[in-house]
Amino acid sequence: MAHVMAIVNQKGGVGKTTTAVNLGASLAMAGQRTLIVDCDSQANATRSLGIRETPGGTLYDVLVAEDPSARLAEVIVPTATAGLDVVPASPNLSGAEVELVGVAGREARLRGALAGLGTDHAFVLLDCPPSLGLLSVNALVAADSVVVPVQCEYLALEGLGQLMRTLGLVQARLNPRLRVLGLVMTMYDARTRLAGEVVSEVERHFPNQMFATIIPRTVRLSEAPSYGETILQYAPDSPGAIAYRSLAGEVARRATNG
Amino acid sequence: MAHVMAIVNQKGGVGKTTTAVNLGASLAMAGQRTLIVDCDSQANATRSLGIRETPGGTLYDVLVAEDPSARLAEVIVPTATAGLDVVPASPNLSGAEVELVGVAGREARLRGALAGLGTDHAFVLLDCPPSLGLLSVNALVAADSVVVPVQCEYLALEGLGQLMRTLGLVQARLNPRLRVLGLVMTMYDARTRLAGEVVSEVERHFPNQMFATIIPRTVRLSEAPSYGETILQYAPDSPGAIAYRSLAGEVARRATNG
Ligand SMILES: Nc1ncnc2c1ncn2[C@@H]1O[C@H](COP(=O)(O)OP(=O)(O)OP(=O)(O)O)[C@@H](O)[C@H]1O
Ligand SMILES: Nc1ncnc2c1ncn2[C@@H]1O[C@H](COP(=O)(O)OP(=O)(O)OP(=O)(O)O)[C@@H](O)[C@H]1O
Ligand SMILES: [Mg+2]
Ligand SMILES: [Mg+2]
Repeated sequence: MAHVMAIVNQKGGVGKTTTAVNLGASLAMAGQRTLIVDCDSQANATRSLGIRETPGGTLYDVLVAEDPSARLAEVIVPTATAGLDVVPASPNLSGAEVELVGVAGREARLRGALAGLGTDHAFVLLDCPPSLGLLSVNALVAADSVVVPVQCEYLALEGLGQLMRTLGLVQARLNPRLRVLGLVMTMYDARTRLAGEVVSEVERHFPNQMFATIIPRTVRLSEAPSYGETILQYAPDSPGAIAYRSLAGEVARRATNG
Repeated sequence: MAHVMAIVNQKGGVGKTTTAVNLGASLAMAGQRTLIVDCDSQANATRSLGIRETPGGTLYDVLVAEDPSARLAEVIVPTATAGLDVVPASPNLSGAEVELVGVAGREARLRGALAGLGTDHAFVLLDCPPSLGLLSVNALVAADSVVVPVQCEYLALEGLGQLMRTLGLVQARLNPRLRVLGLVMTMYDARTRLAGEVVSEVERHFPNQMFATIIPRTVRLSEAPSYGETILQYAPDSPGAIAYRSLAGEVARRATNG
C-alpha cells in the first residue's frame, strides 16, 4: 500500500504546492512511483505540472461520484516526469465543500477514493489549500502522515500552534494513525537575520520534528511553474533542486521507519 | 459614512494582511481615521498590530451575536497608531463558518454589524483569509470596494481570473455597489526578470486597474509584525513605508472620486 502524506498548513503562501510538486518529482526520480493529488481549487499543483486539459475529469468528479474509488483511476494522468502521476484539480472543487454538507462520512470521501489505488504507487502526496475546511480535513483523514512546510517568516510561526491543535483533533476523532512526519523550513533567505531566528524558534517548539533539509529562497523555484516544469526539469543543478532531492531522501527514510 | 474596503485574494501569502495593516496605518497618519477588521481566524492582522489580549471580545462574538451592530462597538480596540482601531480576530472565527450554516442572511452579518459604526471612521479595511468561504463573502457583501494584492509571482497570476469571476457573482447577486478599487503589486523584487513579467501580464489583463504604487519586497516589512508594529513605526523611512504611504494617497483619491 502507498504511504499517503498530506502537505498541509493553513497559512497561505508557505510553499505547500512547491513542496508537493518538487518532493513528488524527486521521489519519482529516485525510483519511488508517486501520485500527487491536487486538493486545492486554485489548481496550482495541476498547473505547475504542465496539465492544461483534464478530459478524464478531476478530483471534484471523484469526491461527488457514487463510487469514488472506481472513479479515481479514470482521472489519474501522467506528467512529463516518469513515475509521477497527478489527480488534477479544477475551480469547481470549491463547490464540493458546499455540495457535501450533510452527506454522511463526507470527511472520508478521499480516503475511500484512495482505497481503490492498488499497489502501483509508493507515495501519494496531497496538496492542501490554505484553510482547514472540508478538503484539508479529507486529506488529513486519508493520510498516514503530514509534512508541514513552514515559511521562514514571523507570521508563519503564529499559525503552527493552531495547526497542531487541529492535527490532534483529527487524530483523536477521525484518523488515529495520523502522525507528523516532519516540518520543512521553506524560503530560507540567508541574508536576513529573521530567517535564522524563525528556524531556531521552530527547533525550540518542535524539537526533532524539523527535517534537516532547509529549502532556500531561490527565484528558479518560483520561475519553474510558469513553464509547467518541476525544478528537477527546469534547473536540475540549482540549489532548489538539490534541496528537494535531499528532502526526498529524508522523507523516504522517515516514512519507511514507521 | 465610512468607505468600506475588502483586502481580498484567495491565493495565500500574497500580502493581504501586510497591506491591510500598513495601508490602514498610512491612512490614519494622513488624518483619515481608519478601522481594520481582522476577518481571518489566523488573526495575523490582530497580532501585527500588537494586540495580544481581547477582553472585550472579537469578530466572532459580533457575527454570532443577537444584534451584531450593537456588539461591534464593544470589541473595537485602539492600536499604538493614533486614529487606527481594530476589530480583533481569534481562532474560533473558523467555527463561525460552520455555526452560521443554515442561518438566513448569514452572508450579510458583517454588513449588518458595520451599519452600527457611526461616522467616526473615514475608512474600514477588511483583512480576508486565503479562501472564498463565508468570511470572505461577508467581507465582499459589506464592502464598497475591493483592493486586490497581487504577489509578483507566476502562481499568483493564475488565481486572478477565478477571483474576478467571484467578484462578478457577488456584485450580481449580493452587493451591486461593489467595485474593484485597484490591484496592488506586492513583493516586487527588482533583481528578478519574473517580477517585471508578472507586472506586465497584470497590466495587459487588467488595464488601468493597477495602482501606480508597487510594493517592493523588503525584509523590514516581514520583520515589523514580530514587534507588533506597522512599518510606519518600525522603519518609517524604509522603502516599504514610503510605498505604503504612496498607496494610501492613491487609495484615498480613488475612493473619493467614486
Ligand atoms: N523556496 C522558494 N523560493 C522562492 N520562491 C518560492 C519558494 N517556494 C515557493 N515559492 C514561490 O512562493 C509562492 C508561494 O508558494 P506556493 O504557492 O507553493 O505556496 P502555497 O503554500 O502552496 O500557497 P497557497 O497557500 O496559496 O496554496 C509561489 O509563487 C512559489 O512559486
Ligand atoms: N513587500 C513585502 N516584502 C517582504 N515580505 C513581505 C512583503 N509583504 C508581505 N511580506 C511577508 O510575506 C508573508 C506573507 O504576507 P501576508 O501574511 O501579509 O500575506 P497574506 O496574503 O495576508 O497571507 P494569508 O493568505 O495567509 O492571509 C508574511 O510573512 C509577510 O511578513
Ligand atoms: Mg498551494
Ligand atoms: Mg493574511
